[in-house]
Amino acid sequence: VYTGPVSTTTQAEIYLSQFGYLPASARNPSLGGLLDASTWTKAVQDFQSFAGLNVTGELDEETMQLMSLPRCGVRDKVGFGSDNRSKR
Amino acid sequence: YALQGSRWRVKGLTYKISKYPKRLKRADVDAEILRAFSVWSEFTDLTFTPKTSGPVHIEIKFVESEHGDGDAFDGMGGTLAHAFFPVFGGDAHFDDAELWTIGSPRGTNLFQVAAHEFGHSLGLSHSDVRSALMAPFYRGFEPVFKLDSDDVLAIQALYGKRSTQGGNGLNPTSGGAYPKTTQKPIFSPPKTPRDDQLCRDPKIDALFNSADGETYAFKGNKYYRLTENSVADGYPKSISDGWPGLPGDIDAAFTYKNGKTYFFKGTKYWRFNGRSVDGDYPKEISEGFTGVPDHLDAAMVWGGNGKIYFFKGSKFWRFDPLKRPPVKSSYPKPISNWEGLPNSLDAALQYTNGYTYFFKGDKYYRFNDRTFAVDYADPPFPRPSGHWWFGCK
Repeated sequence: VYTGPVSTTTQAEIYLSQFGYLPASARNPSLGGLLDASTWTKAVQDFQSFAGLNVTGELDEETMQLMSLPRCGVRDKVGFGSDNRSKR
Repeated sequence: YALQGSRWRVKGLTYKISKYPKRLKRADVDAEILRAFSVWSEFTDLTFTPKTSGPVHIEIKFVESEHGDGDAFDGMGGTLAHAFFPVFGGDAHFDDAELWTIGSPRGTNLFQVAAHEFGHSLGLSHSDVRSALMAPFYRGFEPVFKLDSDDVLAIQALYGKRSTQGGNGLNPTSGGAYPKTTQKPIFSPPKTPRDDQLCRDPKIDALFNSADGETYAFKGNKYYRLTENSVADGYPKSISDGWPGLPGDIDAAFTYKNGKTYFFKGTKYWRFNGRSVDGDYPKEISEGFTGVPDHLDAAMVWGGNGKIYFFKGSKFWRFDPLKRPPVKSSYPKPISNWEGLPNSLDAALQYTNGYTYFFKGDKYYRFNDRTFAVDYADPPFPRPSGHWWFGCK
């Protein structure tokens, strides 16, 4: 078993699924999945929009930096709170 | 690339398709799945044997929504497929709500997605390299599939290199052909070695990839379209015919991520959109590329950061169009920072395999962005570009 560094992409996937931008399966450590490109791009764009960054859909340095900052991780009944919760 | 942390102890692996997709013929699926495994066995000593019953290493099934592993599929789009890493069993599941297709730009290409999923089954995580098969999203149908060098390095980190190696060493994706393939192995020897002006003097002025994926070499008043291993039939052609308004003896060229191609000569530059000049050109380099010198040797866009690198004499400049100033005050820097590269280059190109190639005189250097040095290889670099790039005798 080799334990190497986790790629930037994987870190972003875990973060984006943790906060509701990608399906929860994206943070399942037992498997890897493949998304269609529009789902991936929209997730990154939605996060960038929420965070007030330039909305590029690219995992640029600024986006990754923001994902690495400590933030509120309010838990709700299904796990972590989501940035995308809709208002009733 | 990134490794998940587990791998198979054996290299002879078995698989079976326990549930086929509803819209494709079984025989076609069998062939595509075999072809997808071959992507990985081409570069390693891994073998994949299909079975129809009994226990196997990798079980494959096409299923919809909730299918027993707790990670339900989500209908068309979204998640296309997922696969378990070796320590979790290696099985691969495909969302049968997708329109799986073979060799068609419609729907979702089964071969490409399967090859990606089997990467997970073998222990690979998602890569940061966008052009890699192991990037986390499906980029659409690619009629000519090429495994990225990043993927090759990844799989070989787990399972070693193939002990019976084919190919000519220019590109890690060279080697045997995939079975029943519609794609061709790249850099196989040309059928008819060429012997023309370019072969007699392989020094070139500029080399670049066009927005539509072709690679062109410019020399004097002529240009050549390069194939995987040679020059396309019907070339050279006149630059003035191919790119109306552009002079000969170009110094440098590159295509930026906006799809526009920039040509440099002396103190001026031209911007082209495909084969048409894109406005009022030429313009002064000092006007459009502040901080970049005139009379360049070479230029290229480096995929690692999307920035533009210019080379002249013993120095290089890094240009970032999004920054002010676009060239930092710490530039120029010495080319000797690029370990193994000579000064006074002729051309530079980041090729579709992820390597960066530099040309000087009749030779070229393959630069490995991962080690940030000219690659050690047998035969060593620099190598004669006539033989390896232009299909010369």
